[in-house]
Amino acid sequence: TVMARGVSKIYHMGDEEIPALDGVDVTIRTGEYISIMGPSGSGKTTLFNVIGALIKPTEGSVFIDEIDVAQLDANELAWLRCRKIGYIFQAYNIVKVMTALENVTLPMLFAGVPADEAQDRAVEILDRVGLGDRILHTPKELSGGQQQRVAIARAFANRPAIILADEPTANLDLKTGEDIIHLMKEMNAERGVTVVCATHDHKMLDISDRIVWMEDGQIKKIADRDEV
Amino acid sequence: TVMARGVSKIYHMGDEEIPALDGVDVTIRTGEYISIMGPSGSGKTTLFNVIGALIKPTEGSVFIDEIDVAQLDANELAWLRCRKIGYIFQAYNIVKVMTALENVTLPMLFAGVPADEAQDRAVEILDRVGLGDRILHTPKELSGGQQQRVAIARAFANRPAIILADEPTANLDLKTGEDIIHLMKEMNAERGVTVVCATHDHKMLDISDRIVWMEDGQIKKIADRDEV
Ligand SMILES: Nc1ncnc2c1ncn2[C@@H]1O[C@H](COP(=O)(O)OP(=O)(O)OP(=O)(O)O)[C@@H](O)[C@H]1O
Ligand SMILES: Nc1ncnc2c1ncn2[C@@H]1O[C@H](COP(=O)(O)OP(=O)(O)OP(=O)(O)O)[C@@H](O)[C@H]1O
Ligand SMILES: [Mg+2]
Ligand SMILES: [Mg+2]
Repeated sequence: TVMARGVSKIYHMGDEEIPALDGVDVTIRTGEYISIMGPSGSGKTTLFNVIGALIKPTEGSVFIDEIDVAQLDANELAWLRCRKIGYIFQAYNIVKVMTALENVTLPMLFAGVPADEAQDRAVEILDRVGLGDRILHTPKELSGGQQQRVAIARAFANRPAIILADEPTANLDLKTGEDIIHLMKEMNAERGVTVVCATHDHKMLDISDRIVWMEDGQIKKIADRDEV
Repeated sequence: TVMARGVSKIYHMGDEEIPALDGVDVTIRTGEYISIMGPSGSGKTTLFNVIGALIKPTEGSVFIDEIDVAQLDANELAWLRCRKIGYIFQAYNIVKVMTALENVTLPMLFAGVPADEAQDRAVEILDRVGLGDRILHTPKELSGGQQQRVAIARAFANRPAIILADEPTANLDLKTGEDIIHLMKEMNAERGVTVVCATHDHKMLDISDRIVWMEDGQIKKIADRDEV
């Protein structure tokens, strides 16, 4: 389970206070596929950053499988982010000086996977997202949607228990977007990967177990798929 | 008019040749709203870069109002890119060390607009895209969709004759995306701005005069809206 309890995040700019998150409570069940929707600026990325233990909340707590992430030391946090959670960033954050193949093998090498096995798995997942003929391209030799797919492939590389996907289909056409959604649903259904997806893409609704709506840093509504 | 005639772009990687554009012919009429759709990797951004005179084609020519852009000197090209064309980049390319306000005023200052007038216009256009309360935020203090809207506002700042919008609604929710499409349609209808939009967003189809489909670096089909 991934649980956010009473999570708030306030940014300070001079005298101004910006409540990016305002009292968020949500429990994501193990193996669930949950989509988070809401207007631009409503707090989806900030919630992901808090859940993924990348930033500290101003108030409240995050529990991952009942462990309070605020109690983890640097090594434990690093393990969490490297092995347990796969993060697909909204701006991709792929390494500009590395090829697609290097970008995807890197987290596996950090996790101690032997180099040749890491390369085989990287080639397989890159092929799976339609980049089989682009593995030696660096980001500037890739289109926007291809860069996005490198970020997606990289997140799945270490077979994490939890995927945080921040708008993973934003730069993809309908068909390619459906392929990616299909891949994530398959990971979820066949391997029990918990998928948390921030998205503006209404195609995502049909395959989500639950849908969360956010607005102004708050959760307004959570619904089961069949209620929607 | 914006005309691409026999435009090809071939990238070389070692011995490999990648035909990003392969014999593209299209004439965009003055004041038209034209959408370009196609799979990720099909050549939309590359076509924009050639049309916007940011890269040279391997073969073929681009004519903007009957002027061959290959014949322009550095000053003329700079003027074209600063005053005539407004480019909304797929990756935004906004300046990270500047606020939203500074990012939007910058092209106006380059164009010789007095600083106070530039500021007034910047505030107005930022308010129009829903960022009125974010004008002093730098990119890292903005959400993905907010950064995209800074890029949009910046492109309109100098009241260009032609807007090249590369997936301008990719990171926007339905409502915000509709507001932006509405803004661009209004610029087109009321001010005669020629809008060329690369998009995966099917909401864009209803307001386009024509739609171009690309695949593998080629134009497969061009249709009028009512044929679609
Ligand atoms: N470092 C910061 N300082 C000040 N305000 C910030 C900062 N980071 C984010 N914000 C604000 O917090 C709010 C939430 O941002 P967040 O990135 O979580 O939104 P989002 O839901 O992911 O939006 P989008 O759909 O556009 O990606 C936004 O209004 C943003 O301007
Ligand atoms: N510098 C480069 N070197 C080699 N190949 C490149 C380079 N730049 C682009 N490409 C390739 O050219 C093709 C077209 O790229 P382009 O960015 O125009 O696609 P696109 O239609 O904009 O895709 P998307 O919808 O994903 O943004 C892609 O297959 C890409 O891998
Ligand atoms: Mg976001
Ligand atoms: Mg593109």
